[in-house]
Amino acid sequence: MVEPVVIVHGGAWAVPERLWSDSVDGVKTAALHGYEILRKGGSAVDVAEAAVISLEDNPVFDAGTGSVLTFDEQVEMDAIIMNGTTMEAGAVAAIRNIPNPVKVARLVMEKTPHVMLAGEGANKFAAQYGINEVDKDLLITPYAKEELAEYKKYTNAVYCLFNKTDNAKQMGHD
Amino acid sequence: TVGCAVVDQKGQTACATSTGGITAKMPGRVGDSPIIGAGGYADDEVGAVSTTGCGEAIMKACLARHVATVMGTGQDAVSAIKNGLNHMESRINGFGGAIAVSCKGDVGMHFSTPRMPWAYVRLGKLHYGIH
Repeated sequence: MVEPVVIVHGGAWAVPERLWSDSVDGVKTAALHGYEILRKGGSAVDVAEAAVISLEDNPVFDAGTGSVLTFDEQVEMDAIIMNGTTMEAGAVAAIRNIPNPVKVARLVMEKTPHVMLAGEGANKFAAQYGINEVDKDLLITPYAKEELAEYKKYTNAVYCLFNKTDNAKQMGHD
Repeated sequence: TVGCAVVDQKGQTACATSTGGITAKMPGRVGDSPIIGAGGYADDEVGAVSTTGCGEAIMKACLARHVATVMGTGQDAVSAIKNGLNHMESRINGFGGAIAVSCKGDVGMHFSTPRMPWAYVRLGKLHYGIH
């Protein structure tokens, strides 16, 4: 017998201090939720999915609700799930406006012969199983909007300086 | 990005990773998260891994598979993750983090970024951190 373990993460980046407490609370909640399912006899796949759903539903993390925005101010998300016993895997890429992409990834794994569905096809597949797009505003946080606005403001400022030669892009300006 | 790696009492493993990507990404850009062997990997003969960080670098490094392969040589989970992150940094100048469990119940996490919130439960006890 193996001592069961559930481990989760909330993303590796320069998490600002104002998010430290909520981020740690979020991963603690997800790990405990997963372990409880494991204790009740859930499979490893059940646990992985449930823990990630807990994190996707927490707006402090960049996944599901709380996802950052594309340059076009859209929500496009990626997810994967893998079963180490069967080596089966399912994934979605650039899926739009779905609160829990990992649920769709699991459906890809269990209901199709494929490993990944992307874009519009992923959304159509999700809808076949009752997982429909939601209003993107339900997934977008004020923080995500601020981040994108700050990025565009900064980028415009830098590129304006180099407008005549467009050297900024060539230089890979940081 | 968020992720999970699990091993149950029977030694059965699974992983999951989910992300919104990076701010202001090009529409259609896909990072490492949904790519097997990059954003996640699970194999009962070795363990389970979920990664996070610079997606383009993680894809080039096949980070999750790298960590799993090193665990398969008998190294502990933390050493395997450090090995993968060091490889990614030295060869691709990429940074990130990962969590892993081995099929024997060994657990590890490590990151080369300033912070990564993590938590795990083992023997009913919760462990957590961010720095």
